[in-house]
Amino acid sequence: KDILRRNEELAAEVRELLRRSGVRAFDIMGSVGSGKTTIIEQLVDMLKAEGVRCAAITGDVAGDCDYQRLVQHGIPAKNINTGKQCHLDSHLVLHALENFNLREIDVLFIENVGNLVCPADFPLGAEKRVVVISVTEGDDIVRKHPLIFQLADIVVLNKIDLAEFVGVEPQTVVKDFRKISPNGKIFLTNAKSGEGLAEFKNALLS
Amino acid sequence: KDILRRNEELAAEVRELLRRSGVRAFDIMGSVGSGKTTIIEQLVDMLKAEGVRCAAITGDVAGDCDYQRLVQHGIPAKNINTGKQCHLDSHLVLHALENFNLREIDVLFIENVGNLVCPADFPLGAEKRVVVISVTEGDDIVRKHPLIFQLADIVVLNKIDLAEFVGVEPQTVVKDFRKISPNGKIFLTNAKSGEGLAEFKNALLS
Ligand SMILES: Nc1nc2c(ncn2[C@@H]2O[C@H](COP(=O)(O)OP(=O)(O)OP(=O)(O)O)[C@@H](O)[C@H]2O)c(=O)[nH]1
Ligand SMILES: Nc1nc2c(ncn2[C@@H]2O[C@H](COP(=O)(O)OP(=O)(O)OP(=O)(O)O)[C@@H](O)[C@H]2O)c(=O)[nH]1
Ligand SMILES: [Mg+2]
Ligand SMILES: [Mg+2]
Repeated sequence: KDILRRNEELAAEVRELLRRSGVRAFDIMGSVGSGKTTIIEQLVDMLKAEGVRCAAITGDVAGDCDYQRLVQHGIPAKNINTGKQCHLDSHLVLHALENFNLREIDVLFIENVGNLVCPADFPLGAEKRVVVISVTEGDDIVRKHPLIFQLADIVVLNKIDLAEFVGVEPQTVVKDFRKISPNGKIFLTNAKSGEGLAEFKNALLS
Repeated sequence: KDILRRNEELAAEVRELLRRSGVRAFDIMGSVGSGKTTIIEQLVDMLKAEGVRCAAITGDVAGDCDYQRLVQHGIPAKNINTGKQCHLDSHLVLHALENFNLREIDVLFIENVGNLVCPADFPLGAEKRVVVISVTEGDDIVRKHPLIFQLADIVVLNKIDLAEFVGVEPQTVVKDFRKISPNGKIFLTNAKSGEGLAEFKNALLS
């Protein structure tokens, strides 16, 4: 389809622009409410403490809740409302980048729209694609959405502190992920306490 | 667009077929892992005990996890894999109905694909459209996805037993919902224990 080909062309433009500017960008996908913003907030604080200059693009169907949370952390950010579209695309990202002075940014987090289906087909030109899910969504999530997990560079299984309350064994999810992505990396985290985030951050920036 | 118009036409066919057969159908939408299947399982058990004959259609991108869970409850069911499509549509439902003897069914649950965006645009011809979300997804869910909540006949805010662990006040979500849908009904439930489900069932079948 033309839409997907056009998206690939613009993703290549995004990748080239980011490469020339020395910006490392990460596409943070995942289900609604899995903890994407909380994880970005935590990573931004950790990276700022190391002198790394962060920025963010937030994608949501409506509203600017995530944008407001991230600017509280003192970083430049841009909000994109996608309306009826349930994913970000490289055209939207390319335009959003015009709002930043890329020379002053080291790491750019792109928080995608909460959705485990359509974002898979729309690469944004980021260095790595991350999928954040949470144990509270059940243990069959990977089996049900194989495509997005096959293309993920890193998967984060968040809210492990709640596993016992929903009757989910995190290792079930880990096994499912290893079956479809033997080389993919998966991290178990509690974004509220910070548990597991240092390992995830290191894998992201390695 | 032609796709949406065609969907409306087939939804009208579905509605007419169900009306003639005396089947009451409910479109259960909501976010990934919010508790849709667990709620349907509980309602099926409750209704069977009252002599109500139930059936189900399950929509998922891949796999038949939900289908397998529902047939354990001794009801006829049909699984639909939507592949790249992140929502069910009335064409898929119309064909799925061919697998049932509608004369022997009183209530049909249609579990839609987990997604808070695209299912809004694809009515299936059901009597009521329900949106199931859970407190573990955060308290800003309604603000972020106004469209699907505006068209919902009933909203279920599930997993209220976990509210304190994610720092969410359920009344925040209720207030947001009332703002955009003054006449819409919202029920707070714990699908694991059954709390709140009798009230939801009565509103659904009223
Ligand atoms: N207990 C617990 N709660 C968490 C954790 N991570 C996030 N939360 C809570 O989960 C809810 C959703 O977190 P967000 O960070 O807003 O999730 P998100 O993926 O950005 O959500 P959307 O952008 O709306 O798709 C919030 O109430 C968080 O406080 C965790 O590891 N453990
Ligand atoms: N603590 C708690 N756990 C729940 C509740 N409802 C569902 N769960 C758990 O949440 C997880 C997801 O529930 P499902 O019923 O599979 O959710 P779903 O919406 O059908 O999921 P998908 O079809 O994959 O989108 C499972 O591990 C359930 O046991 C609840 O009210 N409280
Ligand atoms: Mg967010
Ligand atoms: Mg389900």
